[in-house]
Amino acid sequence: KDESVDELEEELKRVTAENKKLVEMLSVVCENYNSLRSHLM
Amino acid sequence: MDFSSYINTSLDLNIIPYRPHQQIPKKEVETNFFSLGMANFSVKDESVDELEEELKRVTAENKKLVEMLSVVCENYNSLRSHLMEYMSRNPEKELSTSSKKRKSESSNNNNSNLIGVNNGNSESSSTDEESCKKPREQEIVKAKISRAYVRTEASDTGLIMKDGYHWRKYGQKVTRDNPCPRAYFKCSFAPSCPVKKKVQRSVDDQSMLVATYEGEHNHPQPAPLESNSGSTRSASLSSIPCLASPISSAPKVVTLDLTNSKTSKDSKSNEPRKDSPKVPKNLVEQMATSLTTDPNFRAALVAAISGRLMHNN
Repeated sequence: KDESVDELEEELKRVTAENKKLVEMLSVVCENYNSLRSHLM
Repeated sequence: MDFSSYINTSLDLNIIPYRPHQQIPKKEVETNFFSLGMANFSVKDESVDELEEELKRVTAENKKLVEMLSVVCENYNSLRSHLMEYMSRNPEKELSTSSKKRKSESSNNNNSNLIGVNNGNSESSSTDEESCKKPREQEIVKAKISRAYVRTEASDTGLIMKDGYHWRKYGQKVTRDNPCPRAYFKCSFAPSCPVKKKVQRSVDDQSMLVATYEGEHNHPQPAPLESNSGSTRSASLSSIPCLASPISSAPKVVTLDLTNSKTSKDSKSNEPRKDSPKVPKNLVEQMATSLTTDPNFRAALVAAISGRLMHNN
C-alpha cells in the first residue's frame, strides 16, 4: 500500500507542476493578447 | 537499543498540523528529521483516498486550465490575424495605430484582468477599427473640397452655375447664417461620380455666387463650354486651376468675374477707350505686332503721314 501512496504522491506532484506551468502559460498568453488588443484600440 | 517499543502512540500526541477537512491518519507515523532535526518531515501519512481526492481536484483544475489556455490562444490567433489583415490593407496607417497604442495602454491595463474572465472577446476590436476609420475618411473628404466664386447681375436670383459638368439638383435649404437659399447638386455626368456641388449666394455680396465642390470626378473632363455673354454664368473648369486637375487635393479659392461689372475699377486702365467693349490686352498687342511687321501697312502709313505733312505745308 505504501507503493501506491508513493505513486499517488508522484502523480500529484507531476500534475501540480503541470498546473503551475499552465498557469504561467496562461498569464503569458493573456499578456500577449492584451498587447495585441491595444494595437487595435 | 530500540526505543520504539516504549513509545505509546495511544496518548494522542498529535505532531501533525491541524487540517480541518482531513481526518487524523490512523496509520503509523514515519518521522524523518533532517539536518536541524525540527519539523520538516515527509508527509506519507495521508491516506490513499485523500491523495486520490487531491489528485482528482488538481487534475480537474488542470483540465480547466488547458481549456482556458486553448480558448485564449484561439482568441489571440484570431485577433492577430485580424491585425495582420488590417495592417496589410492599410500599411500607411501603421504609424498612427502604433501611436494610438501608447495612449490606450493605460486604459487597457484596467481591463486586462477581465480578459481571463471573459475569455477575451475580440468583438470590441472590430468596432475599434471602424471607429478609427471614420475620422480618417472625413479628413480625406475634407481635403477634396474646393470653391469657385462667380459674379452675377444683381437682379439675377438663380442658383445655377455652369461649369461644364452635368449636375442634378437634389435639394435646397435655407441656413440660419445666410438668408439666401443653398442648392445642392450631384454630378450626373457619370453615374458613379461622387462629386457634389453646393451653390449659394455670398452673405456679404449677393451678386456673388459661391460654389463648393466636394470630391473629385472619376470621369474625364467634358468639352469646354462655348463662350457665354450677358447674364449667363459660366465657370469653365479649365479656367479654374483647382478643378482643372482631377487630383486636386488642397482647398483653393478662385474668383472669377465673367460679367461686365460696373464696380470694377482696376480693369479701366487696360481699356483702350472708356465706352468701348473690353478687348484683351494680349490681343491688342498681337494685332499691333502683326501690323508693324507688315511692309504694306508700313508703306501705307508712311505715305499717309508724309501726305498729311505735305498737305499742311
